[in-house]
Amino acid sequence: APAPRAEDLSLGVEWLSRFGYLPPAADGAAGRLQTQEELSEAIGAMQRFAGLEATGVLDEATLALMRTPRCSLPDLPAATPARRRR
Amino acid sequence: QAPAPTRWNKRNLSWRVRRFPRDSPLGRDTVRALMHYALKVWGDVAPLNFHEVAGSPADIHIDFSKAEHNDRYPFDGPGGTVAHAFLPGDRRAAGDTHFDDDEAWTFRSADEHGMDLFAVAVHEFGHAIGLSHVAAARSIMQPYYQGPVGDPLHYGLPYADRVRVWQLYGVRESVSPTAPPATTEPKEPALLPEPPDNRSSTPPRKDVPHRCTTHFDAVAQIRGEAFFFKGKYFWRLTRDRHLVSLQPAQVQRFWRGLPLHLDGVDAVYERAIDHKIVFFKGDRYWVFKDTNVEEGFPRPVSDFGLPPGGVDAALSWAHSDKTYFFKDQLYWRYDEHARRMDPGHPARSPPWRGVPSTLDDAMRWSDGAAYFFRGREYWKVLDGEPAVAPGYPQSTARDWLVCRDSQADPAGAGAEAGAPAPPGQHDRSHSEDGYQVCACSS
Repeated sequence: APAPRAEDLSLGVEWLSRFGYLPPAADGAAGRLQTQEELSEAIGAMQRFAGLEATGVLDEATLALMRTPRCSLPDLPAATPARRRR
Repeated sequence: QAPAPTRWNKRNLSWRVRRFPRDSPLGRDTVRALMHYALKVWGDVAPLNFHEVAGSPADIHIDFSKAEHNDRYPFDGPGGTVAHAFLPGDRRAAGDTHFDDDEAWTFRSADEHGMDLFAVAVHEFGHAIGLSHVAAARSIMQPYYQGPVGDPLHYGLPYADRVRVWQLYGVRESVSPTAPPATTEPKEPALLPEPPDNRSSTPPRKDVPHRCTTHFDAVAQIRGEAFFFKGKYFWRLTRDRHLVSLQPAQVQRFWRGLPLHLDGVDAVYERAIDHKIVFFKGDRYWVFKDTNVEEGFPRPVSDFGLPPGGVDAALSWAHSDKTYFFKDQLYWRYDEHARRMDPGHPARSPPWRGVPSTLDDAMRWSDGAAYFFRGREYWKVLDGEPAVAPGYPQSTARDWLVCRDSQADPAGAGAEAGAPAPPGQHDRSHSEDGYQVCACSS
C-alpha cells in the first residue's frame, strides 16, 4: 500500500488517541512518538471495531470512516503506554 | 479492557432539556417529543421509567452546546463528533447528554446531510443508562452515525442492544426476551404526539362531573378494578369495590397518549387475550399496554369490522375470548383470536333478556356477573343466566359510586364533590368502615 500522506497520518493519530486506541497525545513526556508497531496495532484495533479488515494500514476506507460523523465518547477506555519487560 | 459496567441504582429517572438548539428548524416541543421517544425506546424493554421535569435538577440533563462547553469532549462544528453522554456513576454529570448545536439536526428529513436527532438521541441515551460502544454490526451503540432509524413511534431496538440493557437492568415485565421485535411499518407516518406533560399539577377544574348525578360514558373492568369514565375524568374502584377517591382523576394524566383535546371516550375494555386495554371514541380506537398507548394508534374501528360511528359499549367475555360491541340497538360479537366478527352479526337487541336495547357501557365483574349501564341505572346478569337478575335496574351511583339515594336523586344533587360519603349505603365501602377515602390524582 502507498504510504499515507502526512496530514492523513496526523489525522489518524489524533483520531486514534481521541477515541481510545492510542494513549492521549498529552500523556507522558511531551513529544512522545508512537512507534510504527504501536500505530499499526491501534489502526488494526480500530478497523476490527469498525468491521473493516484489520490490516493495520491507514487506507482510504479507514480514513473515510475516521471522517464519518460519530459519537464523541471513546470506543475503548483511554489506552496507557505499554510497559515492556526487558 | 472492557470497562466495568455502570448503571443506575434507581429505576425512575428524571430528565429535562436544559438548553435547546438555537437556530434549528426543530421546535422545542418537537425536541422534547423526540427526547421522550428516544428514552422510551429503552424504557420499553428494561424496567426504567423516565419522566420529564422542569426547573429542577434532573438525572439526565440534555444540552445543545457548541465547541468547548466545559467537559472533556468539545464539539467540532458540523460533522466530526455530534453528541456524547456520560455513563451513570457518582459524577455530577452522570447521565447528562450533550448534542452539538452546530449540527443540522433533522427529523423525518430527506436531507442526506442532516443529522437525525432521534437516531442520535437513542444512541446517546444508551450511554446515559450505562451502555458503551460496541463493534456489533447491528447495534444502535455503534459509534458511527448510520443515518435515520425510522419513525420514533415504531422504532424497536436491535436484539444486541436489548440483550445488553437486560444484562444491566433485567427485562421489563410484559416484554418477552425471545419474542421477535415487531417489524410492521406504518403505511404512512403517524403524527408525533406531544410527550406527556409532567411539568405542572393543574388542580382539577371546577366543572368536573359529580359522580352521584352523572351517567357515565364508559365503564370497564381493568386489571380487576372498575373504571367509570365521564368526559375527561374517571373514577376508580378497587377489586373490593372501594372507591379510590371521591374526586375523579383526569383521563389524560393516567392514560398516557390519548389526544389532549379528547373530551371523552365511548367505550373501554380490557382485551382478554393479551390484557391490553382498548379505548373507543367515534371512528377511532387506541390500544394501551398498561397505561401507555401503543405505537401506531389511533386506528379506525373498521379494523374490527365495525361501521363508522363507533360503539356505545364493549363487553369482554373472557370465557370465550369474544367481545360484544353495542351501538344503538345493534350488537356484534367479535372473535379476538380470529380477529373478525362472528357470522350473523350485527344482530338486534342484546342476547340477554331484560337488558336495555341501548347502553352506555357494560363490563364483567369478578363475581362472574355482567353489568350493563345506561343512564343512572345498571342491570345485572348472573354468570350463565340468559336474563337480567330480578330486582334490577338499580342505582349506579348508590351501589358503585358511594352515594346516598338523596345524592343520586337529581333533586338532592347539590352535594359537593369530595364530601364525606355517608355510611351504610354500600357493601363494605371505606366509608362504612369509618375510613376517609384517600385522594388519588394519578
